[in-house]
Amino acid sequence: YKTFDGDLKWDHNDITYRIINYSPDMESSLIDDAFARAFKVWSDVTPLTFTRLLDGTADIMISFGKLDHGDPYPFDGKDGLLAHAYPPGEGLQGDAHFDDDEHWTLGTGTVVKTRYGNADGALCHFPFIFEGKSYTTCTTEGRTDNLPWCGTTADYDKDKKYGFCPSELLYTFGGNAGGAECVFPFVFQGKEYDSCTTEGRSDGYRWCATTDNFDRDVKYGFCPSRETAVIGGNSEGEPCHFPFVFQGKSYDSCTSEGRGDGKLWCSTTDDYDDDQKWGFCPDQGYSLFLVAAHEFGHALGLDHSSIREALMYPMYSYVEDFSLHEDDVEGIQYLYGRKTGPDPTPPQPTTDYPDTDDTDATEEPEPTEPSTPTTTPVDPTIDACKVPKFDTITVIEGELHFFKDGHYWKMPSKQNGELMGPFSISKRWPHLPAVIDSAFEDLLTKKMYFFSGPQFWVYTGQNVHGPRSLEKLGLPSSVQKVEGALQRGKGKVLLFSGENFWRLDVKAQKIDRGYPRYTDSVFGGVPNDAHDVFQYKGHIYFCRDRFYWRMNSRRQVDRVGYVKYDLLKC
Amino acid sequence: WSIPLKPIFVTFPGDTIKQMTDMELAEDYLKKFGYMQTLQRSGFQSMVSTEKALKRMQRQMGLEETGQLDQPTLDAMRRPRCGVPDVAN
Repeated sequence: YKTFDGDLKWDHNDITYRIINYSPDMESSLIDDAFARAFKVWSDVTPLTFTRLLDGTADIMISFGKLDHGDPYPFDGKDGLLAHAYPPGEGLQGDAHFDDDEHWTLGTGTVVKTRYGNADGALCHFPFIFEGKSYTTCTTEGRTDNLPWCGTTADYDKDKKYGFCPSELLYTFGGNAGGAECVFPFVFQGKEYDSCTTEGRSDGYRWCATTDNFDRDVKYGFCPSRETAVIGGNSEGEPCHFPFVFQGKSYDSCTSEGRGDGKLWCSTTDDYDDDQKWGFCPDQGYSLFLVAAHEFGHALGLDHSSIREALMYPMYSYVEDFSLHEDDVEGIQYLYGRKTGPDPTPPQPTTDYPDTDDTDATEEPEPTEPSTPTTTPVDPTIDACKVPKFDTITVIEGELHFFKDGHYWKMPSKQNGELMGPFSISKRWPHLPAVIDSAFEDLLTKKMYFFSGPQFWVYTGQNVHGPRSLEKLGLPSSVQKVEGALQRGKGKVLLFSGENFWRLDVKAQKIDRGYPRYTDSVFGGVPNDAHDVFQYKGHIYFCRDRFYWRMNSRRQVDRVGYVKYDLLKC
Repeated sequence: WSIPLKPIFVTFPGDTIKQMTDMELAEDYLKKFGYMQTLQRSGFQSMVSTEKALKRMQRQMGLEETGQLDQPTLDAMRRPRCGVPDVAN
């Protein structure tokens, strides 16, 4: 391994990073995930931690760009240079840039993450069978709205699992329109456009207006790449047109004819000779995770290694089961030392924790007087600090409550308050099941709403209504559980499920119009599969496993931490 | 009789990839990644000979150090890679 001259390194271990923009090649959540995994490669073997910022200046600023992208080292189109990064320091130092003329994937071809449909955002499964025919790309067959879709299992005919593929008709990214879909035709500088365009931009990115008149509304977004779209050339984003004519000869597939570099290309119209519209054909692409892990090595202070198998070797090669080479480990530990302190507590087997079947109320040594139904712990040996993942966390009467398998704990709101519990759910709310997916207290009426599976209960004091089905609230039948609830002013509550959320008008007991919406379109930077969402002391918390992402009132993630240490104070 | 076809190369509009000869590719590569130019301690720049630069590049890449622009070296130069120079300037 080699370090930069002077052993350039960060003078702190809590490194921050920020993703400035996204590539149209992959869904933003996949890009976020690839970068997070790439940082984890290094945090696994050092005392370094990496925290993502959503705005402001971070130590490592990450961006995608093409050719001349604002620093002295322009990229060079498809292939060749993939990315570069600067050694640790102020300003541009520490930053990582990725060439967006590359086809960014996870290394084995286009990754198509679906939206909507009934597959909860699963990836497309290629090939998939539809009406007996095999499809290797997204298709608009079977639809009249021209939206491309795919099966998310091998056989749509059998499993009926599907989702919609990236399309500007479905959504945009970046820009200022909150991810709204393109509106065609739209007017830009007095001219009408029927498709995404690069006009008006110098960076080559395709965009569209999200209203019918950009000149008037100035609302726009960037167009996601369809998986069949060509890369580079002069028709980026268009699909190949087969057959096409080149030099008088007809071609039914991509060809390297006419090029000295062997790269496969195609025409995007039926006649290249007439129209001269072309682009490179989609290929396996480059693994954003692997390239990012390499670049972040530079951003932390490692130069190129001469060991071919090392991550810091300058050439790209795809490996399926990546693990950091000894040479890279030695290099980074030379700069920052080994990982110190204990590893995070591994998930505890659920046998540590009494099952609801074993916690028959009649056997538990707790008082049963109705007047004191809530305040006597059932068994102090059941330790909240050993619970790897709570069923739900919510605020009741200003106190944070943690629910798990028939029990709950509460954290007094006063400073330095100690965790109290566990208490039995069945003692305080006798009609509730053991597992509570979500709960909230209506601020106006002080009624408590509890959700479990496809049902909900409403408690007013000790009176209960329910169980009732989620559909009674106006949620679609496809919603099988509500995983988080967030008060939005008096009388409105956001209900989270999967990657979506709905706004409930509590008084009218109806879902407001315009919902569902994508969680990540409104709450950027938090996991879109959070299993607990709640508001506490002015912050919104999204929990996944034992971690939480805390969002401030400006919807910026200002902290990522452990539920165990920060909320339970273990 | 089969007559070898002469490949026809065309200039594709909007193509950002420069069509280069092997020698042009090598010189560009050696310069871009720091093998060709080294800053002397006294502060002035001196050009390193192509042979020396090639050897240095071949050593870094784990190739046979021939100092010649042979096929394995050209293949290595055509592989996708990180843009950070191998030899610091």
